[in-house]
Amino acid sequence: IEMRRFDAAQASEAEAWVSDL
Amino acid sequence: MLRVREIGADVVEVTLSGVVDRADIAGLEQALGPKLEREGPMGLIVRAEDWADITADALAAEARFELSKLARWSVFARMAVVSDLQAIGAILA
Repeated sequence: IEMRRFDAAQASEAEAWVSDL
Repeated sequence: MLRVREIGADVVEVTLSGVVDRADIAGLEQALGPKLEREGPMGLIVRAEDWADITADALAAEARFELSKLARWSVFARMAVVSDLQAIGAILA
């Protein structure tokens, strides 16, 4: 599993990243 | 409090807020368990912007759940944690 932390201000970026499978 | 929802065909979002207790983990097991039986790859996003704490029994229950499904977590190809806490980043690393 690839894991990353995103700051709260980057929530939309986090969603895009996990969706890019 | 803990909430699980699908935000896409292959993406599950878990939102933690306030204090997470044992009942929340029971809900997590119920909601996430069936998804762990799917074929991957899937994405998991944990939103913890408003998370304050977790009770000791909830922490133990969560660890038991993770271990019981150890062979299935790889269904999630990517996991993102949204939190301003630097400690979370250190734990993930």
